[in-house]
Amino acid sequence: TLTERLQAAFKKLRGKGKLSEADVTEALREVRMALLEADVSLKVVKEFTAAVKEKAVGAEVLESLTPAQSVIRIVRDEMNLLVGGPAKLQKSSKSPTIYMIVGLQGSGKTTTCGKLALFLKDSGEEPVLAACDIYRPAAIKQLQVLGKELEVPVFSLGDKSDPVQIAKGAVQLAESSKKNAVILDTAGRLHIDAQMMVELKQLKAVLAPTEILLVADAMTGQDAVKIAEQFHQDLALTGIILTKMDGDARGGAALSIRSVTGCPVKFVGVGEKLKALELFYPDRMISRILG
Amino acid sequence: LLRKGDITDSLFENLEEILLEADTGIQTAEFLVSQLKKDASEKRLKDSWKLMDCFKSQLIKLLGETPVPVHFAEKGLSVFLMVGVNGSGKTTTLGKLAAYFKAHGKKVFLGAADTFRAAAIDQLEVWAHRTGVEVIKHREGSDPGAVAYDTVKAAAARGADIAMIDTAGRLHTKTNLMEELKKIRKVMQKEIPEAPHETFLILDSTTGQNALMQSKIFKEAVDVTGIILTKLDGTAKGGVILAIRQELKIPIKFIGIGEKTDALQIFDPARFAESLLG
Ligand SMILES: Nc1nc2c(ncn2[C@@H]2O[C@H](COP(=O)(O)OP(=O)(O)OP(=O)(O)O)[C@@H](O)[C@H]2O)c(=O)[nH]1
Ligand SMILES: Nc1nc2c(ncn2[C@@H]2O[C@H](COP(=O)(O)OP(=O)(O)OP(=O)(O)O)[C@@H](O)[C@H]2O)c(=O)[nH]1
Ligand SMILES: [Mg+2]
Ligand SMILES: [Mg+2]
Repeated sequence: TLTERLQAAFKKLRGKGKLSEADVTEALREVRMALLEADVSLKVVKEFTAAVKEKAVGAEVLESLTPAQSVIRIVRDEMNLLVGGPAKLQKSSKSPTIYMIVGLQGSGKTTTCGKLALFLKDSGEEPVLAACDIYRPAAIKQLQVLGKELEVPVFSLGDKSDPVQIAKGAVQLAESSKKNAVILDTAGRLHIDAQMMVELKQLKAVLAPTEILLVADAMTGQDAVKIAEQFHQDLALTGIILTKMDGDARGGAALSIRSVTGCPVKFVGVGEKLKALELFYPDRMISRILG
Repeated sequence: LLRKGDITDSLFENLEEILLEADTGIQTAEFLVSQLKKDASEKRLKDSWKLMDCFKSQLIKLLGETPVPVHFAEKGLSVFLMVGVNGSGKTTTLGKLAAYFKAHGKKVFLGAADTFRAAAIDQLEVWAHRTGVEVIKHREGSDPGAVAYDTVKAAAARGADIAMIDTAGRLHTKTNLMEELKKIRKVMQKEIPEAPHETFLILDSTTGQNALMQSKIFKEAVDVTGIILTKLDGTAKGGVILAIRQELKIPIKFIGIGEKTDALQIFDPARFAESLLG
């Protein structure tokens, strides 16, 4: 763990009053390594270690702590600042609330749409699912199977219709059947596919969703920064959902994405079943990243 | 950027950063750069252009200079198994491979052994239809081993050259699911003892260091014989494959570069090394 590594690095600095620049530089090498191993993007690691350095150099080492523990405390505080607190799913004052789900291919969007529908149902809301992925083979069927399992209506116009038309149809269905939420499942796409990003911009422009949630795979590596930056620049994301957190990926992508978008992680996916959606707990995430 | 002027310390630092941002991982990046430094002083390299050339050939050696061809059966049916974590691109890659082998004159059968995920069978059926190959399926929720077994049996009986089995995505941390995969393999071996002739691990190139653990666990469980690195049409470089090559020696056989049927290429280490170094 980082704590153990810092203890080892600081073995020779027993009983010093303040953290010197040399001590801190040594500690930051360990922090940098730990964060890179946890898949935090290099640019974010640099910004983070610079912030820690600023707070740590000359900092008093409390009587009750070792120098390593002092650094860890500063690292944790700085991480808490970065990761932020838990954030709620927003609801619109004008029904139905529209949630737009976006992200890279295979990140877990369709499954997460199902999970969100269940979450909303359990919270007393009445969701409609919109099958806006007209590209992937059997994507519409996949959402329909989930909708059937949840007894949530799925609106589709087949795969020859425009996603904007499908989304509008879903909203009309919600309005006419007194449902108060619409979840738009969109096709996975690359952030560098300009044409596909335009499709999302059009969807946003016409539907004015209350939330635009980026669904990102917890095992994403350095690319997390590029992905998040582009999606945020194009759409102004409102939140993040980190999937496949039931694996053993450290999840540093969470830090990267949060850092470049400023958006809160609202949920984490912890399994393939529709119940497997949890609220995001910052300290659990921090412990996981720091090992 | 790295090929102009003299060799300086900052060049090695820049190189390490490029490797890190390519998901090479800190241990491997530091190792490769320190090796290069030793090489540079031993060979008395003076200009960065020669240095980068030297580095590129080191990478190519590590990635596997000679392409390892697909391993077919000596005679009769060849069986290929697709494995990997959720969403990595298994089903899509299977569709691409079906088209690829068919274009090479092979008769291909597909086995829809993902009996768990919503519309997984439907998804594979679309690919089978698209590429004009047969697909063997059971009902959703049925035993994946049974589907694999029936696919191999039917393919052999009908004179197919290749049977390819799609499996459900599974995290390597789920022991029971890894056991299920072992069982699928065993069941096919009842029909053809040497099956599967290839077990392809499908890795998403946007994955970070976790890809190394995935490779380790899948290899231990079902003896992965080849890696297919998908989604290289994005901005991710897949640098973690260097650590995988170093520790596990698994050959990379294909790469996925898009969502269409023809978006599959034979792995080319030189091109991969070029792209890694940006
Ligand atoms: N273990 C685990 N698997 C998940 C989780 N979320 C999704 N999955 C699985 O990940 C795979 C991909 O999920 P999908 O919902 O199809 O992903 P998608 O983003 O809609 O994919 P595209 O539409 O092709 O971009 C499926 O096998 C899901 O069951 C999760 O939190 N944990
Ligand atoms: N851009 C791009 N997308 C890809 C590539 N390979 C697969 N995909 C996409 O990735 C998503 C997931 O692909 P699948 O084939 O469903 O993945 P899978 O591993 O079978 O997923 P599960 O069975 O749910 O575990 C789909 O949207 C595919 O179109 C690739 O090389 N490039
Ligand atoms: Mg989907
Ligand atoms: Mg699949």
